[in-house]
This record gives sequence, structure tokens and C-alpha cells, in this order.
Amino acid sequence: FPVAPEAEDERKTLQFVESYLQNFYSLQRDHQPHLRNKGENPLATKLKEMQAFFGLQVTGKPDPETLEMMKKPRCGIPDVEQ
Amino acid sequence: YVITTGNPKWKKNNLTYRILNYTPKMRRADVDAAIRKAFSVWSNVTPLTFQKVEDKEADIMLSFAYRDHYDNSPFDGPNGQLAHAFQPGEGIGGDVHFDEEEAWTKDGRGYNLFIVTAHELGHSLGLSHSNDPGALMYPTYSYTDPKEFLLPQDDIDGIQAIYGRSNAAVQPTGPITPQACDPNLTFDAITTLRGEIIFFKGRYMLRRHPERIETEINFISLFWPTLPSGIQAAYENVERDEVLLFKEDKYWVLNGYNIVPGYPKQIYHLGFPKTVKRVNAAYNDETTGKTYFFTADRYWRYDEKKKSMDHGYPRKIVSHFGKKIRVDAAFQENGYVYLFHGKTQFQFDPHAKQIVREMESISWFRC
Repeated sequence: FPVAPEAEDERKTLQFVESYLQNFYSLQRDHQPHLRNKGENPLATKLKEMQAFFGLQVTGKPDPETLEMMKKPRCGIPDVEQ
Repeated sequence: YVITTGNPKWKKNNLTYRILNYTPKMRRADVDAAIRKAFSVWSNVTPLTFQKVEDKEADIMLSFAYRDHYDNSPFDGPNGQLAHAFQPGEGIGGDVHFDEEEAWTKDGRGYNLFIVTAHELGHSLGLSHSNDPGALMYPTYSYTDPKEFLLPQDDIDGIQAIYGRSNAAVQPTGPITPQACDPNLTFDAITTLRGEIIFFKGRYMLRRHPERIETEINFISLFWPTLPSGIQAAYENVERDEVLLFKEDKYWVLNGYNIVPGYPKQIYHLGFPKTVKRVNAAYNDETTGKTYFFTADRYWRYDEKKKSMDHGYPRKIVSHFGKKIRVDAAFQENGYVYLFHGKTQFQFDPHAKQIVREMESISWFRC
């Protein structure tokens, strides 16, 4: 089926968020996405860490303020130790 | 500030650097000057010295690179990641890489090479990212006019924790980032701007959006790179959708977040006599169309329709506002006028012509 534009946007946003958190917040690449693990979603955990670092509201969700911060030009060094 | 894990540091104070290649986007002399100035940011506050060398291995090698440049950290093209650097150590340790696909400049356009270099050298010397939004070691880029740049106190504390203090007789200090809930916080100027309230303090502006919980702190230069820091007065003319900003004997006009061409102009253009050197505060009364300016212990009244000062002014502030104070900042909200003096603000009712409440200056922030 044709992918609805919103779903395509959402997929791109998620890809962008994941890449940002892998680059700067040592989010591990998930090599078994088809397996559901029991703990909190690691992406949400890393997202909270990033939101806390930048003094944003800690929601664990890619809300507009968080995406706005992620889109800012920045240094390539991670914000947390790798 | 954050020191890199394991506290890596250079074992000697006299370091060398070499510029391996140059970006075609800047004159070679401007690249040299920007990088030289960036090194002086850190040598001014520590015992460290940096000597430029040619044609041999240096402690810190600086270069412009494309995408994958074989250090396991490929660049990503324009914007995004601008540069990166390696912690102190042999070989690649201390080296700085710039993404060649960025628009490198020596001013406020594109990305200022001096600012980015100064940040990366923080990493080359052993600092990691700070979460102080005003710090040089904050991860995101923000422009400051290199002529006005002062290394913030957070970064001075960080680098001196690694290398000790400067040998200078007078220890350098730097600007401290304002904290919205600091009870001692005072303001240089305040204005409304299309429903938001903007509080000016030094190089910073604190933005209070009616629907957002937290207060946003930014550099003034983030929105207006050509404006100076230290704005002294500001007011919004809602009818004309303009904000006027004042510093010393000059003023600028903003339309939204754009600076109207043809400014700054001199305040005498508004009808002030030459004896007035600066404006301390201002607000526009939307109902009467009159603008009130505060200088020293007096206030002036300007008719926005006639575009001239009303006769019979200046008058003493106490004669109209009932308080013998010097006003640092003022703005009008929901018909009330808020006059700020140090850590206190006075809510003035223009109809009753009296002060109806006294509050802390920071009461606008949801602390």
C-alpha cells in the first residue's frame, strides 16, 4: 500500500532522532528490532538524558522543542562519554 | 563545566599548533587570525602558551576535511556537525577537524571560524560539553561578535581546574549565564514582542512564552547578530508591530525578529536634547498611544501619532508614578505598567494613577 505522508514523516523523524542519539548519547544500534525487550525503550531513556542535558522538559518523546534543539548546528563530539 | 573522563591533559604548558590546510571560503590571513585568536581565548586564562609551527608535527593539528576522513567520525555535509576534536594525547590527540562543507566566515554569516575553533580547542585541552547554555563548551553553535567575545566563567573554571590559573597579575573573570530563578537577577530592559515577554540581561535574552513552561535563555546575537549586547531600554509599539531597542545614544527598530534597515539612529531623532546620553527604560501605553521614556529620575512622554515629544517634559518620576525610583526596565501588560528597579518591580495602575503592588523582579518566571 502507498505509505501515508504522515507515516513517512514520522519514520524520517524517528530515523533522525535515532541517529542523533547514536552520535551524541551513545544509543546502541538495535540489531534485533524484531525482538521486543522488557525494559524501558532505550531510545526513550536516551531521549530523556538528552532533554535533561539541554534543560528541556524531560518527556522521553521527540516533542517540538526537542526536535528544534536536535536540528541546531553543533559540535561533533558526543555530550556523554562513549 | 565537565572535564573529559580520565582527566586527559597535556603534560607541558608550551604547546604547538599547525594549520594543515585552508578552506577556500576565507582568506588565508583571516583563517590564521581566527585560529590565533581562538588559542588566545585559552592562553589568556591559563599558564598555557601556543606557538604556530610550519612543516613539522605539532601537538595540535588543525585541518578542514570532507565526509569520511578516516578517523571513524565522518562529517555530514552542510550544517549538522560543524567540527570535532580529540582529547589531549600523542598522534591524533588534540587535533581539530573542521567540516569543509560548512560556510566558514569571520563574521556573523554562516559559521564563525573563531567561535567554532575556540570551542573545539576546549576539547583539545581536555574539556567535554557543558550544559551551561552560555558556556563556550555548550554543544550547539551560537554566534557572538568576536570583538565582543569574553570567555564565560563556566569555561574559565573548567580549564583552570585542569591547568591552573593564569600567570597574569589580575585574574581574568567572565560573564555568568543568568538563571531565571536567581532571586538576585536584575534586568537591563524588558519588552513585549508579539505576545512574548523578552527580558534583556547582558549578552542574553530570557524569553517568556505564554504557553511554554520553561523560560528560554538565548544570546541576543542568536536572533540579531548585528545588535550589541547590553540593551538598555526597549518597548513594543503594538499598533505598528515594531519593537524599539535602545543602547547609549542609539536605537534600533525591529519588525518581528528582523531589524528594520536604516537603523541605528540617534535618540535625538525622537526629540531628546543632547544632554540626554542614554535611555534607561521605556514602555508604550497602547490605549493612549503615548510612549514613556525614563532617564535618571525623570520621564518623558512621546506621542507616537505626532511622532514628537509632548511639551512640558521631562517630569519627575515620583510626580506621576508615586515612587522616587530610577527605573531599570518597564513594560505594559493587560493594562498595568510594570516598573523594574533592581530586584523589585512595581505594578502601576495608569487609571488609578498609583502603584497597586510590589513584587520580585523574577516573578514572571514560573520558579
